[in-house]
Amino acid sequence: DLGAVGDSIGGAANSGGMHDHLYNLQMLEAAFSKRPSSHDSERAKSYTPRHPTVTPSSYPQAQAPIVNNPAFWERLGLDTLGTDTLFFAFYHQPNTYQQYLAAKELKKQSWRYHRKYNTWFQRHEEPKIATDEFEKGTYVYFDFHVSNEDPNQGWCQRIKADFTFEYGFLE
Amino acid sequence: MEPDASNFQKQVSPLFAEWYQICEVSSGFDNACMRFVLQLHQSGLLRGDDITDRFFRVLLEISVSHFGEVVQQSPKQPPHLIQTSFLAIDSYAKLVYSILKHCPVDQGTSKLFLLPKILVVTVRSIQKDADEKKEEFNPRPYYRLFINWLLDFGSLDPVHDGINFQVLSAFANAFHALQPLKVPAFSFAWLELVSHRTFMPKLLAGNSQKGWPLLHRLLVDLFQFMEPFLRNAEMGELIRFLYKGTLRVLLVLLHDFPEFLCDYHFSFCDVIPPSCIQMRNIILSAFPRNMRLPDPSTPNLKIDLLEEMSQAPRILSDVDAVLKAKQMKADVDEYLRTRQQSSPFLSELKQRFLLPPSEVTHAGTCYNVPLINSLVLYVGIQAVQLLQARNRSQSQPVSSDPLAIKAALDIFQTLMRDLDTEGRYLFLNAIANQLRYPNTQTHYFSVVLLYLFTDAHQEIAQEQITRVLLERLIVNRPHPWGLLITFIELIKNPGYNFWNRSFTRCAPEIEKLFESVSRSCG
Amino acid sequence: LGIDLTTLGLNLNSSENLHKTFASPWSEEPAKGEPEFTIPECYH
Repeated sequence: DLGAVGDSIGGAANSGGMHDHLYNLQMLEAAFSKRPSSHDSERAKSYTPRHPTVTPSSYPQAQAPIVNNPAFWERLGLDTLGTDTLFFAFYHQPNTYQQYLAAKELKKQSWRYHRKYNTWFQRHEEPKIATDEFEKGTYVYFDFHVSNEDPNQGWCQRIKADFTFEYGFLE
Repeated sequence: MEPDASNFQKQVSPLFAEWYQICEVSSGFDNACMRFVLQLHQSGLLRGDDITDRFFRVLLEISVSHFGEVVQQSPKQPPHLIQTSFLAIDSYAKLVYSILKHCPVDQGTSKLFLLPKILVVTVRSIQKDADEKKEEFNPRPYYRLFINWLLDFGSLDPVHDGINFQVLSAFANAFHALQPLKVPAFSFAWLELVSHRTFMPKLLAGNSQKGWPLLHRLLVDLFQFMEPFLRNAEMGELIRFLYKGTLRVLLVLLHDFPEFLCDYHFSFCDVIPPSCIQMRNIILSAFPRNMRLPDPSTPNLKIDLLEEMSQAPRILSDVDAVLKAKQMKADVDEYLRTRQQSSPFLSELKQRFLLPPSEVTHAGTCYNVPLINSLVLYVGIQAVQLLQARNRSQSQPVSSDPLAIKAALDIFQTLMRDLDTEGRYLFLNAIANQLRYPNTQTHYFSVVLLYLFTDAHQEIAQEQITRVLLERLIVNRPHPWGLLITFIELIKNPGYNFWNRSFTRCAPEIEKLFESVSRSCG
Repeated sequence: LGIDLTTLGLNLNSSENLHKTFASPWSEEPAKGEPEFTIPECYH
């Protein structure tokens, strides 16, 4: 079947399940008007919120195309205020190109994702111990700070001393 | 689950509706999805038996009918409505992907054991739908289904190369079963899927070229479908559209995967009609990316001294399959070995090339073109191998050409003499199809063609040799390197006395044509 | 005489692979190029 083409041109046309020339042309004509459009292979591109809420029509109703532009995320990485935005996109826009770009930028900023704690760590100083399996030292990590009395609960960065980062958990 | 059709459908529909809800939930999709797949597994729907087939077939029918209803309501679909019409199909595609990802399998069974079964169900549904609806058949929901799967499965962890190739070959087999000769109404969607950037490049790159035979078969499927339409140079608008689409696919292959076209040139030339000169030239112009071709118009280019000329090309097509099928291989081998003049082998050659009258109309010629192609290249390969063996042994003086080298020339000279104009044209085409990038076959057949020009007893034969070369040069580019160096040699080397042949001046425009082509060849 | 193949919308002199942006056999426009990305499981 994968060998030579067959012992005469159009040989396959004689084998089972084939149609004659005229029928093929008719079907081709019919198919022409129903050939796939470029939209047929586009996934639902715009980020469809799972629970769309009605917002005033003056609000942007669709994502700005710039969020698909890697350069936009690189700019955020350079601006410390932007780092929180990277974390927001990472944790709040799962499974999207934005999450992917945010993660790429965080890694570029020397953050490392810990698979077990689902948390980004960044070395606060050179690790005290470093072997092939792990490193140990003081790290900054990005956390969600939950406390009722504390007014500024929310995402924050904390210091964690004597933390062992096992490379087996490094994504 | 009730096995009878109507009840079965009534039981499957709510399951699909439940799945659709799960796809709509926000967080926790993964857990809900896994629970749902487990539920299907426990209810015995995913055993891979007849019930499983019916389950997937009913889901597909529901999805396609949903598409039909939406399209019926608004035939002119604005883009955002296109997504709506595909909601059920997208949901079904996602369910299949989720099942293959999460369905528990017995120890040692491939995670994807259901994929070939689901694809068989899909192929049968498409064939049935197309046969029943004929011109009313709509390929778009099925196209969307395959695109979803190609994108989803394409994102599988590339580490599991084996899984990737398993997926690719399952889809390649499905597309082969849906080839245009079998489902002509699916042709445009089919070529778009086969050449899709999530499929064709993956078949060719990686997997140590295991995917090459699969794409080769799909391209042969396409050429076999187009061949009857392409036999005559003038094409209708529709065929022209399909033809240009095919050219685009071939150009992507020529640019990105030239070695693939190089290695399968022989079987592609079998199914591209002789009138499709430019399409064939695209394939014959392919050369390995690591090769640098010397400019054919370089003055005093010594092609014999090119190192590549002593390297045999890789040919993955099955060159002697047709010779064997026609019980000719043994006779050819016998003649090459003995060069027995008394044997009727040579005198019977022409007859053996003729097709039975019943096949002439269908084939569009009285000759078995693949058989001619197979004999020419097979004999050439044998002759080159012997020439190389002799050159290696050096000890033998040139005059003691092994029998077979002379026997090969006997065969070619006999065909030049005995065949009629049409037969000789097809025979010369078979030779010209080997004039490609620098390799032993290009070298050998270039010499053979020029030798036959000198050796021809009638000028008509020389004119035909010239025509076969010229018609491949006057079409738009690309032009195979071996073709150019052969034609340049013919017009430049005084030994062929080319310009004194009357046919070079048989009409003013012909004279101009020769001059312009020889100018463009430098 | 065939056609001028440079008019089919493919940049045949491109040093990049054409298949990455090959939209369709029927279109002269390159694909917009869906961003190619994969998200590790643990990011979910």
